[in-house]
Amino acid sequence: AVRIIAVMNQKGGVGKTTTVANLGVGLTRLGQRVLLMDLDAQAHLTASLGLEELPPHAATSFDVLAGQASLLQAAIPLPGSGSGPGSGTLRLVPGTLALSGADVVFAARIGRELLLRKALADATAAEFDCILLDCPPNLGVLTLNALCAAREVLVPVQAEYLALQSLAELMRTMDAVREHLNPGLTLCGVVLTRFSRTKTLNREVAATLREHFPDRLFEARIRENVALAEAPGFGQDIFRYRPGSAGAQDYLQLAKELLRKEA
Amino acid sequence: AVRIIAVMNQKGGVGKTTTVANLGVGLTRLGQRVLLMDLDAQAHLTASLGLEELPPHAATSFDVLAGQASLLQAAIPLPGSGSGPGSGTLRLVPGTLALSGADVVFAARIGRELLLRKALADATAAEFDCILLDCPPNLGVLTLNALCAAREVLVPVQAEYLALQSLAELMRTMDAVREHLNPGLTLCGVVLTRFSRTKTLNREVAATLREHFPDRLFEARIRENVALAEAPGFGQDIFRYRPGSAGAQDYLQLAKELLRKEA
Ligand SMILES: Nc1ncnc2c1ncn2[C@@H]1O[C@H](COP(=O)(O)OP(=O)(O)OP(=O)(O)O)[C@@H](O)[C@H]1O
Ligand SMILES: Nc1ncnc2c1ncn2[C@@H]1O[C@H](COP(=O)(O)OP(=O)(O)OP(=O)(O)O)[C@@H](O)[C@H]1O
Ligand SMILES: [Mg+2]
Ligand SMILES: [Mg+2]
Repeated sequence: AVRIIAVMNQKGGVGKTTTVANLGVGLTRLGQRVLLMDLDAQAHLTASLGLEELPPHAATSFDVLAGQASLLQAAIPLPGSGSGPGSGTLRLVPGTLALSGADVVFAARIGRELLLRKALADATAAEFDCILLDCPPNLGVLTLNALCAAREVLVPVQAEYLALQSLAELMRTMDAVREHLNPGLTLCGVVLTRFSRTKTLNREVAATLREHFPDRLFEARIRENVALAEAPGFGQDIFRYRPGSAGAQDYLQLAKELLRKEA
Repeated sequence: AVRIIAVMNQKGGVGKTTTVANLGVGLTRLGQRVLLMDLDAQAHLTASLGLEELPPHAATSFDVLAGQASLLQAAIPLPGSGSGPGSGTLRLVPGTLALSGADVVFAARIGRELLLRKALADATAAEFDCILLDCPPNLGVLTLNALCAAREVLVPVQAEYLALQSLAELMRTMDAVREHLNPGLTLCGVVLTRFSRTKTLNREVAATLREHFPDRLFEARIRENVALAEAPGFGQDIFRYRPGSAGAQDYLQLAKELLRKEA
């Protein structure tokens, strides 16, 4: 079956978009056929991968949710994320500003949390191995759709106090979704982002996370690496922008570990 | 008149909450009577200032918006932010998880964007000199309420590419609010946060901001300073946690510059 992973954390700026873009490309480098979906009205995943200006009438994730376009119509192939033999493929369903109205637009729809699950139902294993969903920094209807469509949740966490604060509420939300809407939802893992081993705060928060999530904290940690913050400005993933960087190494490690943790 | 400033940026994790907490206390150190309002469902401002557990039946910013509690009933005095002669006072209207439902709860209310303006109307100059509003990382109904209640907007920006991306949409939103709901709304300024002079990316983005906002970029820049990320873990502002730190110096500079820019 296709692996569907929601990359979410309602805390802002913890590296959700950076993780979806670079973990996604890392997985194609390991031969996976990957679909990325931008569910954030800021459309930063779309901009990060070089699609700042969409072709006119291009379908977006809003259209897919609203049932106006199929997943396959909206998925845009991205240039060779790896052109050697055995490398995978990468496609993106772009985000759009129109997503900012989703909470109100879909509020009265019956099954408003299940729109994405229905849309992803036609993503068969013939086309994709893995789908990554980039969520906005809140627990609104778009994130709930991702939690209902996915079987696994990947949570990027910046090792600082405020990001730690949000985790309890995140887990409660997952519990509620599992109880009412998606019984199979599991926590794939928590991954530390913007990590500096020299910062005491980062080490202390990492130790706290290891206690709370003993078997769910990824070994791979994404180190603070300015190349990861520069790459989106060139519309490139880290592997194209700076293949030898710490960011490229770390995200490849994360991709490998994710494949080992096959659900 | 009371200065009402919305501290907002829909980009997540750029330092909104850190700015409201520490600029707020900085202003009291300069003798101002300050009210802070936590409009984020994460309630990080509330936790950062040591109020993780609210007394039972405490009124929150949700109650104030819903018209169930007055501003003065909900405002909690915070321990001496400066106890010498001439130091000001600090009060906080706490956030609550209930805010996460605001978009749907208030969607059908007539004048849903104007609830906060009404609630702040009874904040007279007899009590406060300055009110700072901490907004969530989106352009939903809570941020719109802040933009309608405020006369000025302060925009924290992390000097990285993705944070720059969001500014165009932020300005468009301000224009729309000014045109339809709050003609007096002005941009007080843009302040750089988590700034490292040694990072080329930070210097380049700062140069771009200076071009786009020639007379609106604060001189004061908030440097990357781990003490600012540690302080919330102790429920303290930066002045109490580490008075000699770069963070304390920078936020005091910002407070002084803000008072010079009196609207
Ligand atoms: N490991 C890293 N090293 C350096 N910079 C990073 C790293 N990860 C992310 N960044 C930068 O940090 C900022 C926040 O990351 P990103 O935008 O991916 O977070 P997010 O959780 O998607 O934010 P939002 O909540 O706004 O959607 C961006 O400017 C990004 O380029
Ligand atoms: N100048 C700074 N130096 C070091 N750390 C900082 C600085 N400013 C903020 N931080 C840390 O960066 C993280 C993000 O800051 P903060 O939570 O204030 O941003 P925000 O914009 O309010 O986020 P959200 O969008 O989730 O509301 C926090 O962990 C905070 O402690
Ligand atoms: Mg993002
Ligand atoms: Mg905040």
